[in-house]
Amino acid sequence: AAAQVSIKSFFHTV
Amino acid sequence: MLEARLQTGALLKKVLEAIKELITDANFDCSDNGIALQAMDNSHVALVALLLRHDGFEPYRCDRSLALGVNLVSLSKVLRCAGNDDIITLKADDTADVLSLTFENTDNDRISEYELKLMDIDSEHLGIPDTTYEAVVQMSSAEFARICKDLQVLSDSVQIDVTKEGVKFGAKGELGSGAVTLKQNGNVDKEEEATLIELQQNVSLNFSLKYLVNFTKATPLASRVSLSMSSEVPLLVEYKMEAGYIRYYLAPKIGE
Repeated sequence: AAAQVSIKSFFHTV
Repeated sequence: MLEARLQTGALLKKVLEAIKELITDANFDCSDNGIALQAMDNSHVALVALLLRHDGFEPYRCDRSLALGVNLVSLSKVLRCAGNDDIITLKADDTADVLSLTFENTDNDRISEYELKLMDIDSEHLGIPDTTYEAVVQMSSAEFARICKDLQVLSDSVQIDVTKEGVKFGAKGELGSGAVTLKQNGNVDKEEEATLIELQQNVSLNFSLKYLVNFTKATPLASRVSLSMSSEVPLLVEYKMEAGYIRYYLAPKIGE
C-alpha cells in the first residue's frame, strides 16, 4: 500500500 | 487588547466545528489584519490554516499582536451556549490569560458572558510556499463531502485523477471498488453546482479519506470548495468565506 507522508516534509518551520 | 464583534456568531460556531476534530489546541494569532490560526493535526499529516479578516468583524480592534492559546474542544463547548443568531464579541487583554466571550441575542434582551482560560501553546509555525498547482478543481462543497463519505465505505484512501474532461475519485478495498467521475460542466444553469477544472497537466494522487472526510466538516461554511493538486505535494482543500478562508493541506500517500 502507499505510504502516508508527513506534512512537515513539505513545509519548513519558520 | 483585542475586541472583535461578529454579527453572525453562527460563523464562529461553524469554524470551530470545522477544525476541532483535527486539532486539539491552537493559537489564535490576532493582529490588525484579523484572526489567524495555523496548526498541524497530531499525526503531522494535515495542516489547517484559518483566516478571519478584520473586515468580517464590526468593530475590530487589536492594538498589538496577541497569541491566544485555546483548547478547541473547550471553546466549541462554550460556543454551543451561543444561539445561532447571536452576536458574538471576543475580548482579550494584553496579558491574554482569559478569552471573554459575550453572546447577545438579536432582540438585545439576553446577554450571556463567558470566560475561557487560555493556555501557553508552543506551536511550530510552518512556512507555506506560494505554489502554482498543476490542477485546480472547483466544485460544489456538498458534492465533495458526499463523494468522500461514499468512498470511505470501500477504502481508507482515494485516488484522485484530474484530466481536462473531468475529475475522477476512485477507491479500492476488500469488498470491491468504486469511482465517481464529475465531468467539467461550466455551462450548467446552477453555477453553484458546476465543476470547473484549470489544468496545466494531468494529475493522479492518493490521499487518506479519513482526513478528507474531516475537512468536509467545513461544508456549512461555503457552497464551493477548491482542490489544488500537483504531483507529490500536499493537496490544498480551500473553503472561502466572505471575509476569510479555511485551508486544509494534506500530505499525499506515495509509492506502492
